[in-house]
Amino acid sequence: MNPDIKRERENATFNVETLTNILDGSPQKTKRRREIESLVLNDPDFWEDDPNFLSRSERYDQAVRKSAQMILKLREYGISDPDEIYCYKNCVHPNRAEPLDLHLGMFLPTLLNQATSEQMDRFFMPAWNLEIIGTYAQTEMGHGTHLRGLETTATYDPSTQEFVLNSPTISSIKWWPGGLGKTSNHAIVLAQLYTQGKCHGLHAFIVPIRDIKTHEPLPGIVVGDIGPKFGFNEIDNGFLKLENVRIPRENMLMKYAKVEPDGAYVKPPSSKLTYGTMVFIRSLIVGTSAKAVAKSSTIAIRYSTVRRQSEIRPGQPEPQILDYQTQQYKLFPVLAMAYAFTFVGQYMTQTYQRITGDINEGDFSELPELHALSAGLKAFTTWAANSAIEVCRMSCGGHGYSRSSALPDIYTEFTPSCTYEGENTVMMLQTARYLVKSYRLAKNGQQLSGIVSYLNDAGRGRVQPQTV
Amino acid sequence: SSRPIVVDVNDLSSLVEVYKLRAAILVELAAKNIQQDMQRRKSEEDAWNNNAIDLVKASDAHCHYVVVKLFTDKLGEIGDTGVHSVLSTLALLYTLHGIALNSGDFLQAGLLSVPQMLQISVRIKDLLSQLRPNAVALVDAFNFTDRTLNSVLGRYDGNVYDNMYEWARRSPLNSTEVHKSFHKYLKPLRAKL
Repeated sequence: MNPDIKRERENATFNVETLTNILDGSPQKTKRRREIESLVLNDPDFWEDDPNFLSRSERYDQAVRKSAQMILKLREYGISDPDEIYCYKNCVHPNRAEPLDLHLGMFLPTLLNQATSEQMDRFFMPAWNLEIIGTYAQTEMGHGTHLRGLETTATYDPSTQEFVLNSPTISSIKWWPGGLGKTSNHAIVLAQLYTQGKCHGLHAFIVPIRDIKTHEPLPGIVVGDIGPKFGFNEIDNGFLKLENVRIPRENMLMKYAKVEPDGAYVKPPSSKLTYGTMVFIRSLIVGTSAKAVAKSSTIAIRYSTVRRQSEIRPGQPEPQILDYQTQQYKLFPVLAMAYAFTFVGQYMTQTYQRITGDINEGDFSELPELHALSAGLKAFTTWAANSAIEVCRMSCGGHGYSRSSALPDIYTEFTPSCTYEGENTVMMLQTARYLVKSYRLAKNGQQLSGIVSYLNDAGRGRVQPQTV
Repeated sequence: SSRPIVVDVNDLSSLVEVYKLRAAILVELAAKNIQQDMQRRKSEEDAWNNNAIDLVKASDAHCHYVVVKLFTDKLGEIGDTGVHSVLSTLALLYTLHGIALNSGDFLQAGLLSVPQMLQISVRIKDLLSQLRPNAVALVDAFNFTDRTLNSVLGRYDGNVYDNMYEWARRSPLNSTEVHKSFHKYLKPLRAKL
């Protein structure tokens, strides 16, 4: 042990383990997390070649091997709790996304939240057993966060009771979904629904894209990898072009909106339900921001205690970098941010689970607030975290630039979260729409509740600085 | 009134209140600007686009308030004195640092005065010194294993330089003492010069 870092630990004024328990949620959760970590870390099946020294194709190959092992081991150990699966996955693929992320994080949750019981019977077990490997294809080459602008069409044909899916333009080609390029054989495709001559907006459809046995692309499907990116080296983010692809009526996710066999359209109770999976992911991203900042600050602060350079007082030995006030000013606000975002992440997960429970009971009243809060906090935390990681890298001097520091990887793996699942400025404007709407309601005498209740006073002209 | 409200820069609940007022004022400002534009016969959509910067600022202030409030609320759940004390210091730093970075909003709205901003800047420096002895313990509490952190600089044992040297030695460029490019390009080039 380096003597400087040893001495730092001896000087602490609080019990580290107690704080770890608070961050995990309880001592039992800390214990269980460590059990799961040691399962992975002591398992030779997960040993790997250092990805820093591999090509992209080799990195993808290694990641698929580890993901396949991961699925087997999760079954073997009977790990089925989503939090525990997430923890296991994070140990298998530290600091990076993996080829089955979209299958586990979006395809399965979308089925759970938006499929009818008949659809669950058809799709869930094959997906659970990876006969079906799925992804979530929403973004198009020319259209991202503005969902009403998506161009992919699903036109209902009552004569065959099928939907015909098309990518009518180049800009409508699905672009970016993780695992779409080479890994998945199914995709949940978001497309504009046309039936009885009318467009009913965006709906989700389960589309087979590759043969389950041979993995060859199916007729009418043009699919592939979009090429190297800034980070995300382990993932085959893909493109998908649909050319008159026919799928049965039962492949539209119909828990809420429906198309009857004759083509009649039944509206969902809330138009926002189609985007439920995105809200789920946005809620998770808040916690991911916290993790990225926590990792970066751990690296930068530990290194700043063992790194000795320059001098504060002439003739004295080189001090620890962390003794410089400027270094503290760079790193301690980042450390504080890591804690703040961790607690906000815990709150978002609890709030998402509570409101989703209400939705399942038929109460949609808090859905708009959840939408606004998850959009805003996703943008706020990812923007701040993105800058904070860079501050940590810069505070490590030249060595922060080396891939051995892990900071470049943390940065490039995290940065896309500012644009995926909703570009941040657009997210902020969505939150603003809710805030302005709430303000106007308060102004008209309506009593607001929840996190915007502070606007009750603003609406009635009572928000003013008070005199001393 | 243009005079600031009473704010104790050491009192978190008072600071949360200031963040709340800042958010409310910025939301109100954005909403009023949209309203004014609409009264000048602009469509609601154009009025919205014309005030998009204010709207993003309002959302940002709202989110900042939510973060500060949740951090402060969390402190109420922590019973251990040592942990409570160090997290309170962190929460205060986060809150004051946010005010310092967005001082224009707080000053413009009359929520804080210039002398208070100077007081905040001094207080931030106090908090940095206060946190210094606990910095490593605070990151240790995140409890990342060396394998999950995967960083030579962030190693738990702090033995950075010898491991960095070892890591560099594993670079594929070092698999042979003389790289093939020397024979392919540099040596023939030399012969031609």
